[in-house]
Amino acid sequence: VGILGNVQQTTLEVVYDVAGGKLGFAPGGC
Amino acid sequence: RRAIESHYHTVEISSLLPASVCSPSTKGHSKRPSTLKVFHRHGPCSKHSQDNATPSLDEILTHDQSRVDSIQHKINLNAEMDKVKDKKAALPVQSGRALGSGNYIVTLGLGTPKKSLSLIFDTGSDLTWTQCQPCARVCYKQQDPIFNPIASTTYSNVSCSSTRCSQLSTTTGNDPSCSTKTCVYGIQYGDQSFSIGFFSQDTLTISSSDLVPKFYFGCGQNNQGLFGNTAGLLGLGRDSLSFVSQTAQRYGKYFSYCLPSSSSSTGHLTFGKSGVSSNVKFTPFAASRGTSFYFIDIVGISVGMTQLSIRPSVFKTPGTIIDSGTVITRLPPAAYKALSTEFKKQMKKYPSVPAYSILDTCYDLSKYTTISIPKISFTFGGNVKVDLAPSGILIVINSSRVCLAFAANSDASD
Repeated sequence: VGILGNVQQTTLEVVYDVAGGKLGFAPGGC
Repeated sequence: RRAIESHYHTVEISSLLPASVCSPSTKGHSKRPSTLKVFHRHGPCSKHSQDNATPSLDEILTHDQSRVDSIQHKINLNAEMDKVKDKKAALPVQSGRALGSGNYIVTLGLGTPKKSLSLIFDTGSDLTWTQCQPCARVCYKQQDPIFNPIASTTYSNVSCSSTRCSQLSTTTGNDPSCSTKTCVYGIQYGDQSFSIGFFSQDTLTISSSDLVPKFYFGCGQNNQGLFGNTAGLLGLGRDSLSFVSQTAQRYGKYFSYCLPSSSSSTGHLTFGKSGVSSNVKFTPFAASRGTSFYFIDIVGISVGMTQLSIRPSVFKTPGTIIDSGTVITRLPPAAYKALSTEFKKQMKKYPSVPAYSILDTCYDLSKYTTISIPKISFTFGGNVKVDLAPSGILIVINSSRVCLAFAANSDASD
């Protein structure tokens, strides 16, 4: 598998809606 | 000119370097209930930063590769097990998950009265565990006092006959054992790190107003490996015993986080829907292999104004997971080659230097105070395009070596 690691996730707000079956991204999370 | 500039980041080199003092984020944290502050394990925001055993980046990347090898092994094992199930046969199962360098930690309270514990938070594993007294075999050195179950009025062991005990088989990859009617877990990671101890329940405190009673966790009596000085691990995977599943009634299996751009700033980990940004773009999770990982679909990558020419099957065949515990993103070889080739082309004005560990696209930027780097965007399923921050594109090894922060898998089928 490819793996999206934590360096690439920096500063993004990463949202896990596990029940809704979706993953969200928003810029400028911190 | 404006159109071209919109495809590049102008970056001050100093902004890629961690500062020596902590600058806490003003976003996210403390605005919402059920929010924890996230900080880098080895930065000035962490009390663990004084740790003499702080690894070099080279060591972190070596541990990262152990974790990745282990994830590949585990997913391949799941695929093999699926084949086995189809055949109604059985094979012996070995667990393999590398912890490597988890990197980001949060502080939670455990027990009554609560004791603070700094745990690595990990969307790539499920079991939450902490070191426990009396440390019947081995406890490594940790920063917080080691949790003492006898001192907690709400602590209890889980019996061998409980359903939860039997669920450890999928959560850890190892069947639980039994010691004087108490359920005993064992989890081993791909780099040979492991934790063994009593499967237990106690109150977990997220914030002063947010308590999770009877939370199932591992009370480790024999813990060895690459856990640094942290007190253990917070498992945020999908399996039935993960924190996410255990708190489903309370938080609706919904959580979010922001990882800070440098080890000298902080981010947040928030449970529940409250306060999530309105500008979030969602991609559907892809079909999962195994019970743990979060699979997503990458459909394209762009570098600057160039959309890379990568066949959809390059991503689709092996699949992709998102993991807060892996440091460097691993791409299928063909995708990485396209990415690094285009990046080199657009960075040709900067002098290149030899590879560093798993990173093979590196530059000497010591003569520059400001640089212009092409933006890198990922497009996920559902046509969700995400621009990476500069901190997600370049990683600073030292003043004369800055590298593209991506690596290739060794095999297209990984």
